[in-house]
Amino acid sequence: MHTIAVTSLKGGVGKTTITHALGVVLSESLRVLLVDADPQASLTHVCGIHSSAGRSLAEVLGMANDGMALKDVICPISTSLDIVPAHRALSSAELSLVLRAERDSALRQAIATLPRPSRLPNLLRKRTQPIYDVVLIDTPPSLGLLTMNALVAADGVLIPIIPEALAWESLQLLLERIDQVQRTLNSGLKMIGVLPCFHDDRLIHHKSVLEMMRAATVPVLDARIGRSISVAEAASHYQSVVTYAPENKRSAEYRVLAQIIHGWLRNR
Amino acid sequence: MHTIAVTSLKGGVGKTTITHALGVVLSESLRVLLVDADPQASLTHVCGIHSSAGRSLAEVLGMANDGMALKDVICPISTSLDIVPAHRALSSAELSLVLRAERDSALRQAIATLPRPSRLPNLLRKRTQPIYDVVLIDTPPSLGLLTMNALVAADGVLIPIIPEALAWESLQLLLERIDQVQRTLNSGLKMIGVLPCFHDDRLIHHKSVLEMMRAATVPVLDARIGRSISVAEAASHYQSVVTYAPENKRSAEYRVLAQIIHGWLRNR
Ligand SMILES: Nc1ncnc2c1ncn2[C@@H]1O[C@H](COP(=O)(O)OP(=O)(O)OP(=O)(O)O)[C@@H](O)[C@H]1O
Ligand SMILES: Nc1ncnc2c1ncn2[C@@H]1O[C@H](COP(=O)(O)OP(=O)(O)OP(=O)(O)O)[C@@H](O)[C@H]1O
Ligand SMILES: [Mg+2]
Ligand SMILES: [Mg+2]
Repeated sequence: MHTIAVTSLKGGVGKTTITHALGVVLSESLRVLLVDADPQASLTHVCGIHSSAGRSLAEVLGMANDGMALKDVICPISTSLDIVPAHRALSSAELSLVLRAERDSALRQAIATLPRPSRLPNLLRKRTQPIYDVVLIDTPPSLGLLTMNALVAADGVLIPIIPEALAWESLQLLLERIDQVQRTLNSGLKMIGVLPCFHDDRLIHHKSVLEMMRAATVPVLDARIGRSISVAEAASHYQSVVTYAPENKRSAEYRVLAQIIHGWLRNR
Repeated sequence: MHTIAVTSLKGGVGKTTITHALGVVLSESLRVLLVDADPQASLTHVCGIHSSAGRSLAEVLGMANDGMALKDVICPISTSLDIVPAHRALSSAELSLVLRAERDSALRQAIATLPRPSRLPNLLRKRTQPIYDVVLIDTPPSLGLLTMNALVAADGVLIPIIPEALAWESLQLLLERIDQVQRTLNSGLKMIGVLPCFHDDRLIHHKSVLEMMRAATVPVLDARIGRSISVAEAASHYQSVVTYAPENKRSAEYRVLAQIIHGWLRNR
């Protein structure tokens, strides 16, 4: 089982939409668990799950030692795709983490309670609990404790950006923080890469910002996600564009991204 | 002097860009102070100010009683336009606010130290300190203590949204929080309105989301801000689009918004 955090300090870059699309595509061949670590609960909503008080990630992180077990809040979405929902109460759970010793590793500890794929034949394994191949964590646009928990729990981090001038400073802050997490709290954290989103290769501004980032040795992925209103429309139908409009160019782009993630998981 | 907070829980909707554009246009006829309350420091950067450790809003909010005075961190941008810069240290200042009694009102108290416009003739007033007509606060995409401080300090709140499905849940969370602040911490806080951004009136999805919001009695303003890459380009020249490309349609739209704000200020 591997865990990937989808993170950006800059807001509105497509974190939730990417986590959802990747979850849907990867679940065609793997067992996937989505974790919504954003108090906005966008991922929870777009998956058609009602975010209910008392059974969300907030209860797992917030209540010191007698918090709920992660397995007790998991909701099914479709075959091979489940989610740990968020709730607005995550904001106060984040504040209550401040005073705890495991403030940065509460989510890693919770994910560690999930049963691992084992070598036992299926018959001997307790079938009550699903075994996940990959966990995808959606994060809020901040470097607060919820994002820190995601970075400490993750094996890999994917950073969506919009290639515009205002993205640069936030990206540098995030890359510095990831470097710090790798040196102190999670030496196993790997950079999967920086993914240009809302990208329009006809725009000089997008081209020049990407060139500037590459020149600064930012690990920009070969994949690109363009802009299409069908992506936003799909969300109002509680679907990802990959199922709502499979012929749309964006769907092909999310599938290319999923291929890159498959490759990354195989090389682990 | 009146204070306006530009706030949205949803990220990447144009908060920083609007605060900057409004600051530039309003400073043509008023004395304006910008306050950057986002640890990303986007507004600070786009104004061409170097965000330096030790002289930012972080020092004003973070250090309990012996914090720096607001007037000691103000930087000039142009005639009639100054800024209180942000710095990444605002993240830790936000955490340190958690344990203080005035955790929600630290910014309001800091702004209250600014000299008010007075009836004394100019000669008798201490010319060392500028008198501001309006304070504009840019906030991070979250409901944490920095945004709470902005809502408690503000007389009015302006909420940019992108009229898409994923915006709805976050908007409801923010409207509920504003309602709570009005009932408990700041009864003087008024709703200026919800401003559709990146708006394309040819898109059915944008139209139907706006209709849904109006039907739910969301106070949607008559102004609209469309999308144009010149807005993003202007930021790489440390300018607002209103000075970078004054003939661009977006510049006219930001001026319409500034008119609405002028009207709101006059009616106060
Ligand atoms: N490729 C795309 N083309 C067009 N619209 C998109 C695309 N990706 C996402 N969107 C839309 O843009 C908006 C922002 O996307 P999303 O909410 O996924 O970003 P985010 O980074 O998760 O935001 P936040 O910082 O608020 O968590 C949403 O309305 C979404 O539907
Ligand atoms: N009207 C517009 N047309 C085109 N691009 C825009 C427009 N307004 C803002 N932008 C660009 O969109 C991006 C997001 O805008 P901005 O950073 O102002 O949003 P924000 O709400 O402050 O984001 P955050 O939630 O990260 O603080 C920036 O790259 C900005 O230059
Ligand atoms: Mg999101
Ligand atoms: Mg901003």
